[in-house]
Amino acid sequence: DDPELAALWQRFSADGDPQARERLILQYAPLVKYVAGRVSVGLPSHVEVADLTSYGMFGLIDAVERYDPARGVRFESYAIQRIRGAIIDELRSLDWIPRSVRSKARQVEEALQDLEHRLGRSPGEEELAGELGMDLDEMRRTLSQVALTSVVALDEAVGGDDEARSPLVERLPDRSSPDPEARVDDAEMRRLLATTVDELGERERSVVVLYYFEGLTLAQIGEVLGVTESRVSQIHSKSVLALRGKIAG
Amino acid sequence: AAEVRAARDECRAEEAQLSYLRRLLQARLDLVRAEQRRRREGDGSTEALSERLATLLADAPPASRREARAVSVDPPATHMRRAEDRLASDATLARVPDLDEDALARLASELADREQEISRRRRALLDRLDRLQEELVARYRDGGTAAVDAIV
Ligand SMILES: Nc1nc2c(ncn2[C@@H]2O[C@@H]3COP(=O)(O)O[C@H]4[C@@H](O)[C@H](n5cnc6c(=O)[nH]c(N)nc65)O[C@@H]4COP(=O)(O)O[C@H]3[C@H]2O)c(=O)[nH]1
Ligand SMILES: Nc1nc2c(ncn2[C@@H]2O[C@@H]3COP(=O)(O)O[C@H]4[C@@H](O)[C@H](n5cnc6c(=O)[nH]c(N)nc65)O[C@@H]4COP(=O)(O)O[C@H]3[C@H]2O)c(=O)[nH]1
Repeated sequence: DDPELAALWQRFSADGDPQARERLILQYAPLVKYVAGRVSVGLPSHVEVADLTSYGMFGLIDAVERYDPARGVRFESYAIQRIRGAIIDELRSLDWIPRSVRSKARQVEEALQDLEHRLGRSPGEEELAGELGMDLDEMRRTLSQVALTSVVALDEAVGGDDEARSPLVERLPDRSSPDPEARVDDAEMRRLLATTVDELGERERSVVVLYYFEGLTLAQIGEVLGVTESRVSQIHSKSVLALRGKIAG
Repeated sequence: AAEVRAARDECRAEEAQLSYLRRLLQARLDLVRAEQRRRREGDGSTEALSERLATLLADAPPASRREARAVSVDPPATHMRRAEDRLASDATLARVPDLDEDALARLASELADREQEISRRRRALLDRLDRLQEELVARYRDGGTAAVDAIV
């Protein structure tokens, strides 16, 4: 790596030199642009994207202050995790999903879990509507309200609400990350998705695989399955809520 | 469809690397230009470095919003190995406070040239990626659920 950067890290970790700290923050600030742009994908339109870089800067500063070069982890990888975590934590505290929609989503999630336990398989939409005391259209309208195509939604599904680690995350083979506070990264999330996909219904399995593993847009998935994009979005929301229930369960 | 998928996966891996590089170059360019402005106009700003940086790093709303697709935030696997990517990852930014006007101007024009080149390559790559994805969509659609089951 670059000898000048190594010297800056040396100056900062040796005696907390404020000038070295400021230069390190400036040097790595571009990572915030990269991460904020990607976390913004798929967020509901009421979320102010321009604020994501402010939240991200806190994550970068936190990363510079906590980084220990002796651990052998590249700073970029460590910082990207912290920047992402800082943006997502802030979005969650600001209710990136409005409270009324969130409580409906929670009802759907609990109904999915109850039905799954009772039936021993992933429930269909009619069964789910019945459990919720709604007709099919009303249930689909509820699913349409919850936009879950972003990195934030998946992080929330995998990480759960509170800081307690969910049981499924602990079962990941290589959680040997050097940083105990590290969040689940993308590769791990996809592994988690892959393990639970088999328990979803056929239609849900196709949507999850075509979106997360084949990289198609919801409209393209609609073309493949012969349904409308809004139906794909509903099926996707149901799958992510089911995933959340399995991971938390 | 296997060979189309292989070509698509290769495209996606290269696009992830290029898009990462592009964003770092754009940010460096914007921070160097801001430093040039600051020196010309005098440093009236009392804001903390982190707030100034946050504003400089934010994107303008794009002309056309793209449809949501699954993105990975992890840095691409083949992280800046090539010598050509030094411009996006060496200690340039840490040195900006020490550089004189001429050095800053040279750096800004070098970064602008490189960003244009990378954005051009990325545009071509995104076009190719989208063509491959459209081809796969057609094959999956025509192949029915069997085609989808083959990958699921
Ligand atoms: N197959 C395919 N993939 C595409 C296409 N356009 C973008 N992508 C990929 O999808 C990611 C998300 O794009 P986005 O939702 O538009 O979200 C973008 C967008 O909101 C913003 N952004 C990126 N470049 C620009 C730009 O030149 N101008 C503006 N205003 N915003 C930009 O940053 C976010 C992240 O950008 P990236 O890290 O480059 O990550 C991009 C890129 O990897 C496309 O036409 N086809
Ligand atoms: N939703 C979405 N739209 C995208 C994406 N990539 C490109 N675009 C759109 O395509 C236009 C041209 O992008 P470009 O050829 O990469 O050419 C870009 C690129 O070379 C450069 N650029 C883009 N963003 C930045 C930035 O933040 N800083 C600097 N210095 N240059 C930038 O300026 C040119 C014009 O940028 P814009 O006016 O923003 O206009 C962008 C934007 O509207 C994407 O991933 N998602």
